[in-house]
Amino acid sequence: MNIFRFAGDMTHLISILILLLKIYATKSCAGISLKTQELYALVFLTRYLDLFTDYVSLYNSVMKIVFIASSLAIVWCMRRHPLVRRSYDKDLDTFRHQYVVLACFVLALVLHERFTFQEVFWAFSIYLEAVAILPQLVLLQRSGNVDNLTGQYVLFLGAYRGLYIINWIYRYFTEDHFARWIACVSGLIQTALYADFFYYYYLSRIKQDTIMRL
Amino acid sequence: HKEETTKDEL
Repeated sequence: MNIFRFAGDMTHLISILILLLKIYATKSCAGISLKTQELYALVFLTRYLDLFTDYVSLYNSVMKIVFIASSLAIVWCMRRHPLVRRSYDKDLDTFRHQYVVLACFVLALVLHERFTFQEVFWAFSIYLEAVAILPQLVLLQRSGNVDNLTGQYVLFLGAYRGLYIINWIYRYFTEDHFARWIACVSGLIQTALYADFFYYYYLSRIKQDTIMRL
Repeated sequence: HKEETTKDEL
């Protein structure tokens, strides 16, 4: 495992910890999209079907369990926790995620490496992860002013995707293997979504700050 | 020639 992959995993982990910290400390999930969180839970559950069949390393297995458990915990808090659920911006979180799930599943049925249960769901999880952030980005844009923690959550997720791309480039030149094309193409699309969002979101915030200062 | 990796990423 190279340093870029490890740094990518750590920024991914930090983004989830930021979210858990925000929910725990403020007892609020304002500005967080439940739909994005449910999509991530679905992503981890369908991708890590190999948890008990294919062992890679202790690191991988532990991280898989951490990702599944933390994403389920966040969804549980936002749906069931008596205090947290009250702060959920239901009216702003309107992205039609069910169509995205359906589209990704159809795509996985068509584009996969082998037509087996695990491989189809693995491809589905890769496609779904690429677009899972969309409800969150829509919510951020609609709600306007966002607290720092929510902004940092998206920032760290974006960093994770960027580092994974550097990891693939590094692996391509240093190993006899190259990363799977389904993951690479989906990863590039996903990173482009973040880049586009950061470009317009932070640009508009910098403009706003400048106007405020004037 | 290069071969695809096993699924060793998260």
